[in-house]
Amino acid sequence: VRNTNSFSYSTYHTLDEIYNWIDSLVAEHPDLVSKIQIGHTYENRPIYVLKFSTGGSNRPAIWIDTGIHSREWITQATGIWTAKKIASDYGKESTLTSILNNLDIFLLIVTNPDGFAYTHSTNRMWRKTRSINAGSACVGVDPNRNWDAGFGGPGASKNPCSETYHGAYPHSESEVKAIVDFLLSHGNVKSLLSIHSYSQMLLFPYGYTNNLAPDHEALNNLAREALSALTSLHGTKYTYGTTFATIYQADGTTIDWAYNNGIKYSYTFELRDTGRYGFILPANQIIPTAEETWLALVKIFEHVRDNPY
Amino acid sequence: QKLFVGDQVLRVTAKNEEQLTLLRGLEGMEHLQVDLWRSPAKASLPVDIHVPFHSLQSVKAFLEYNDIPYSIMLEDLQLLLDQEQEEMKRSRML
Repeated sequence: VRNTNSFSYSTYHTLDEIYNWIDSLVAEHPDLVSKIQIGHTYENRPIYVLKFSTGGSNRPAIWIDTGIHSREWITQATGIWTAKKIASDYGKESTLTSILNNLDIFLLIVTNPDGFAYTHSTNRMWRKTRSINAGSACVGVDPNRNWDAGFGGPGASKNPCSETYHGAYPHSESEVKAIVDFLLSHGNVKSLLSIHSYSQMLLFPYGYTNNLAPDHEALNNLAREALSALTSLHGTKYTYGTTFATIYQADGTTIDWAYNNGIKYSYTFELRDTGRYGFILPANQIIPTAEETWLALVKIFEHVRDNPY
Repeated sequence: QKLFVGDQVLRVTAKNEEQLTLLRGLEGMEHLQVDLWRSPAKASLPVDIHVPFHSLQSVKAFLEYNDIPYSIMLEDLQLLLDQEQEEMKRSRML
């Protein structure tokens, strides 16, 4: 019997388990949640987005993706918890109910399904896609260097064997192209939140240039507010700022592309690793991580709801 | 399935830009097969390097020779992965 209440949110799951769970969630909340296939991967796996909507036509929307780097398992697990939280709280919790009465939320839990399946079957440390690179024995492209925003600059690698290989051309990866096509055809996405791990940072454009985004101050203020909420739960400390200034130059990233395509509130989360476990965050930290992240997400949701543009 | 027996993750704290440059060079030494979990960005941020067992001696010697401070963040990567698998199995049985 499929039931999202009996699902364990405090453990990691395979792709099949997650996709079955998605079907259960949709079946349990048919008036709120639907599943959209936005494309398929290099190895022909479907890419599913959960749509949370209370009606209306092409409402302003928030996009969230988790797991673009497949080995960052805490992010897919946080995505699952978050989806359940949205579905459970709607109609019961006033802030979220109000948000969903004004905005749609799209949640892509397994953004890199081929890579994720590969982390379960063959190499737990796999980060990239699984596409073959012509002329190289090395497989895969970093899907967070494959976007058409400063593509191919010095903040990505030209070497197919590198973990930050940018790919042959912008949006060469079907996983990236599927999102690009979906967001452009939707045309009314107001916020894009791309969730990574680890290092506890909240980053915003730009990564490919040291120039400040026109909305820098607004992005900076909202980041501060969101992190204040996040830290209030378990005391987890985050830093925030532009990708370029906070960590390093990174070209062709998701949030830079989103911002340059009119999605003002574009952020990258780097979720927790308070215990120095890196990508092997113990499963007992899934729920605390998801809970604190949720508080930051809600702050951003509220801001998007209250500041239409 | 790829195993990571004896692999370690080192947390490195570069003191200056010169040391960061040296750390960036590590990735280019293909025979070492290191994987930068957290890349060298600035001196205030730690760098986490996954080092395969066969390269441990060389990488540690490199760090010590260049006076770059480090600590062992993960002692044996495979042990943690085994625990992770065990937890998933247990959860599935439940």
